[in-house]
Amino acid sequence: GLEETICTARLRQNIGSSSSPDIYNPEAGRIKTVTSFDLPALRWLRLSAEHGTLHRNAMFVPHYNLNANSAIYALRGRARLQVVNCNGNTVFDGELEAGRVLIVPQNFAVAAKSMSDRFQYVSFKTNDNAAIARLAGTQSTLSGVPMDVLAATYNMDRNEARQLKNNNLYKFLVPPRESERRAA
Amino acid sequence: PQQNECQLEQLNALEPDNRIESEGGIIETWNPNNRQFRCAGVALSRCTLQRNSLRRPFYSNAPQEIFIQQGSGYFGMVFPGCPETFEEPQESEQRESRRIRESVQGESRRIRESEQGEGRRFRDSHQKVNRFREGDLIAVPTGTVFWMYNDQDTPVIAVSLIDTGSFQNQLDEMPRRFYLAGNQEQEFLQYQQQQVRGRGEQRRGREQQENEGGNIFSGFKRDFLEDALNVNRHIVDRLQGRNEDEEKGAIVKVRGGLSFVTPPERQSRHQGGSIIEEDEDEEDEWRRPHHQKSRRGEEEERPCRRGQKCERSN
Repeated sequence: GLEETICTARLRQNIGSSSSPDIYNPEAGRIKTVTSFDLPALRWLRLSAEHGTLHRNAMFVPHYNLNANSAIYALRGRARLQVVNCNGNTVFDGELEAGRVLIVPQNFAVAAKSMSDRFQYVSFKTNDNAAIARLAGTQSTLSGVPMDVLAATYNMDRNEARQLKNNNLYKFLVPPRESERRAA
Repeated sequence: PQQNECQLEQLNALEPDNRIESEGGIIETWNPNNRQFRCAGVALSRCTLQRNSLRRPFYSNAPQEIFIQQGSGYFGMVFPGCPETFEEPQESEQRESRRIRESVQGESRRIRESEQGEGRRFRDSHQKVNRFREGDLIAVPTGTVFWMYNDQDTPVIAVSLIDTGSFQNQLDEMPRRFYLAGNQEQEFLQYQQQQVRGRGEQRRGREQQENEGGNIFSGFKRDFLEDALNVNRHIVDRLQGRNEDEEKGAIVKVRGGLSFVTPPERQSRHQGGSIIEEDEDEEDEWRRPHHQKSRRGEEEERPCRRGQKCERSN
């Protein structure tokens, strides 16, 4: 029965910028992921991937990979990336430009801001169902915590905790601020 | 485990060999570099939370099991992408609701009353909050943010095992805690440094020691966080632990207690402004196996399955 399963398995899936994105904001950019749900062959490989495009000054909110390491390879343009380890130390704060790769270990926090009109990257992930947790934005880890717990955690008042939970209306991609847009 | 790691000729019963004191409790750890732990691919720690103390949110690089040796309280986990399903009702609903707010006292109440008075009451919503008590085992998936709070007089003692050998951990076998707040010492940091020194990387070890003690936000530049969170610099400073009084550690004392949405409990009694749960909730009661007579006439525990005639009807 091998010919019915492996021999004819679908082994290709387009994730380039022409594909229908999974995350899209016309002002900020787009992200397309491919996991073993989209391409079952990835289950054998235990790998997945993500393709992203960020517009100038748009930002991918701080987040971390829950269950995978990732290798971010810049395809086009350049972006400023910051990566933080478990001790709260900045382990990378620099530019990633086309042709270069940055390894981001599992659970390390990372954020990116595009410095060119179109920063494009592909991120290879070492889990076939790689998932991320966002540290900012709607439905992020901060908004899942009760307001009083946040206030006690950060030694702030409830009004500040409310702002922290609700000020950002974006989930993944933050468009550039109005002033940055005008300057561009 | 690496080769020969489990070639053990003798086993020892071990006590924790490191202790970190915080404002609201202590965290003790066993050295994960010990051969026995390396062989098993696990790391252990024990956390003691005093009354009204909060273990600040953190996540780990491997799955965890936490056993509650003593005490009771609340814990929460934040599952990425899941909705905030615990919602505060509108003011009018609030009067009718049988919802119980925990530990409503002191400063916390005053703040809330002033918010209500000014007509800018904010309805909070968050992910599920659970009650724990002595004997409970809590399963914490890899990378899931976890916090816990002791609202009772008895100190909470929680023993936690991190399965660093799990396939879900794609880093090395060293346990790592990623704190979302504070400037506290990482409980497994000294062992990481030992390992680094053991490899002869002294320079890097020293650098790491100098920079130790931040949280996951403190490594980002302020402008990045201001943009990402759309909040002012003052809040970002709090987030990064730049406050003057930020020496409280992983466990902090909560003045005036915490208040969040929790469902009514079946049997509860008030004590000192807090609500103490005396029995498990209805869901747990329903799941509990029912006693049934076997053919031999002995009473035995069997779960009540769908379609079976059980002592309790649906």
